[in-house]
Amino acid sequence: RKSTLNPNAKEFNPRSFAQPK
Amino acid sequence: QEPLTASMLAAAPPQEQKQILGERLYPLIHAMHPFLAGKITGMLLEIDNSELLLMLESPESLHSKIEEAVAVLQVHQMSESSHKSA
Repeated sequence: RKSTLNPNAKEFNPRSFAQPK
Repeated sequence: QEPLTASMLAAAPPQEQKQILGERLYPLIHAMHPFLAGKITGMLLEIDNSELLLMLESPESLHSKIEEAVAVLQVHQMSESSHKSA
């Protein structure tokens, strides 16, 4: 039980992410 | 893209700070895990901003945290599918 990460966290929606060329 | 600093972050409203951090983290996570990037980014954004800033400056610690998130997700998904409630 060392991980503090929550698998139920809300998904992040990027606003400005563009695919790298 | 200029590096994100604590003062840049502090100038933004709290809700916006997570979005800013997420915008920086997402492409890095997407490069490793394209299909899980949104979920992993969301999980990492629950970490303190100061720690996230350190991670953005340290690819190694970011990578290990990403792998930790993937592992947590996999365990979670396995237990979800084995419960079959509802």
